[in-house]
Amino acid sequence: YKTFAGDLKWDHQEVTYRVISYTPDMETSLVDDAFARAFKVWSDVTPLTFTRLFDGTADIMISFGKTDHGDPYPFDGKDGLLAHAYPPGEGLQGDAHFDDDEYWTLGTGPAVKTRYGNADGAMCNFPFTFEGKSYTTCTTDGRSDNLPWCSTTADYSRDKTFGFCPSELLYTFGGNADGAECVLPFVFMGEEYDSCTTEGRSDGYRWCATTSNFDNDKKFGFCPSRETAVIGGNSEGEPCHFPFVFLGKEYDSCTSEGRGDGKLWCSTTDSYDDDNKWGFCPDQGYSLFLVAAHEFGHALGLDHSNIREALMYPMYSYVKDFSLHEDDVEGIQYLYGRRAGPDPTPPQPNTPSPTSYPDPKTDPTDGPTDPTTTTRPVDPSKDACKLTKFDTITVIGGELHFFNDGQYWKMSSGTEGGLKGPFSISERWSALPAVIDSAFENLLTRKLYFFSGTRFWVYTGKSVLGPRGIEKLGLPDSVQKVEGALQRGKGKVLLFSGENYWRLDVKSQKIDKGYPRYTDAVFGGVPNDAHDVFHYQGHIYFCRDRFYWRMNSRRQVDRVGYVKYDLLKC
Amino acid sequence: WSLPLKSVFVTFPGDIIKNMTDTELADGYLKKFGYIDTLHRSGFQSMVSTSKALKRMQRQMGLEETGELDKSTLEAMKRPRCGVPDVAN
Repeated sequence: YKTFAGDLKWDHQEVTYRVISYTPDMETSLVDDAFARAFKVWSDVTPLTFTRLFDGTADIMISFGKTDHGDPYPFDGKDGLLAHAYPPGEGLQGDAHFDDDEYWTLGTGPAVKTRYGNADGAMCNFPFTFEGKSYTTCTTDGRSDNLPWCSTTADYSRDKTFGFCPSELLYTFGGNADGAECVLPFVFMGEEYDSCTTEGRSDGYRWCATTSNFDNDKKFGFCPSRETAVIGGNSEGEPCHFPFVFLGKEYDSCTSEGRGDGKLWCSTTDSYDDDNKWGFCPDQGYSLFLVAAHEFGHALGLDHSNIREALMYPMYSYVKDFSLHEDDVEGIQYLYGRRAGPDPTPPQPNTPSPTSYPDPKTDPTDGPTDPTTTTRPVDPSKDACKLTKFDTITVIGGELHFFNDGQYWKMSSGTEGGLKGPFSISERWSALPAVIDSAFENLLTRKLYFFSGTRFWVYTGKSVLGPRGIEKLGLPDSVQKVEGALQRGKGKVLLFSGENYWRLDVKSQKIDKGYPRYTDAVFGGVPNDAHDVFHYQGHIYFCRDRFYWRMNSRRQVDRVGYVKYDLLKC
Repeated sequence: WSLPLKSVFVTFPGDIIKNMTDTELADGYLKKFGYIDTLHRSGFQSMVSTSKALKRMQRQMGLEETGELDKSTLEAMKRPRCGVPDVAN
């Protein structure tokens, strides 16, 4: 292996990435998945973590482009250069670019993920039979709406599982129309277009308007390529036309005639001689996963290896069951060290020494007669000590946070102790509503999850995903709000609502089977209508009104007290 | 047997012209991937550096280090690859 001069590497372990643009060759979720798997190749053997951002500047900015794509190293059309990436550092450094004159697949021919239909987004199964005929591509046979579809098993007549294939009639990607399908015909610069076009663009990408008049509405999206579309040439996105005439001879299939490089091409009209419209024929394509894993190796600080079987070898070769070569592992661990054993567990803070607290039998409103000793310069109406209940209490960055009606306070555990705030929720998390029912920080990824009513938001640093419906996590419609969240070990979080709780698998973003369970069946001795549940300094806290029930790691309630005095230190 | 058809090479509109001689292809490859330092090029020196550059490329690719533009070296130069140079400069 080789590293770049000066052992260029990231000076932090939580590396961020952002996908700036997509290829029309594969559905965007397939592209996202290929990149995520490519990053996992490296996070599996190092302490590095990779977090995806959806806006702003990430360490590794990923984009597709053709020929001259905005940096000093133009791509070269189909084949040849597939992609390149820059070593770690600021700006362009660390970025990865993929040549979109290539045919991007998973390495074994068209990777067609379906939408709608009844196969829940399964991939097309080529070949498949339908009404006794065998198909190796999507077809509009059997439909009158001209939408291409495919079977997701080998025999549609037997299994009847199908989905719709990428088509501009179904959806677009990128642009500013949230993936809406094309409206054909549409008007652009006063002209009418009845198909996608590259007009008006210098990057060769096909686009369409998602209303009937782009000049008025300025709404557009990029057109996904159909799996029959030619690659490169001058007819991007068009299918081959068979038969076609070339140099006076008729061809019923792709040919390498007329070329010195042996590549298979076809005409996209019935006569190449007349129209000169052509493109390369779809082939096995290049595995976006494999090429991305290689490029991300560069973006992390690895140069090329001279071991033919290593991922960082400069030349592409498809591998079905990929695993990192020891040469790659040695190189990346030279830069970042090994992955420390099992998943890193956050350090357990020392449990606080027991402090006296007023007997809950007395009416807490009596409380201590002397005025609160806190010297917080706050507007009295915003004094946390005057609140009898918070919307939610949670731990973020190891500090207790108290949320109430658009504001929050935080109890810093450092030397300067004491409650800080109020702060404005919207200033720090602009997408959030005023009332937060519960929140938690995923200690592995540092992502912050906020729940309000039946919606939730996921913050990664400044970037946010959401709002999304909590039903997306698999919670039933009966759940009107999530009232508590408890981290439980590796990538699991318990979500509490009413008398029940569910276990969320954070990685799959799905509720585990076998839930809900009754809270008091598992957490004996605490109220089963707690409006807040959180984990703090080795204990679980269940809050109801002014009181909290504290449970230790053996699930014994070892304290009942006042939020106000024990947690807010009023 | 009919005489083999003389292949006619056509220039396809929009094609990124790649019809070049083997020597042109090799020269471009060695420069692009950092095997030939594109500075200080002169006549005699260029012959030495091309042979030396070929040997470096053959070593990087695990090929026999002949310093010649042989078949396996030419094939390696035509294979799809990453655009990052092999010799950092």
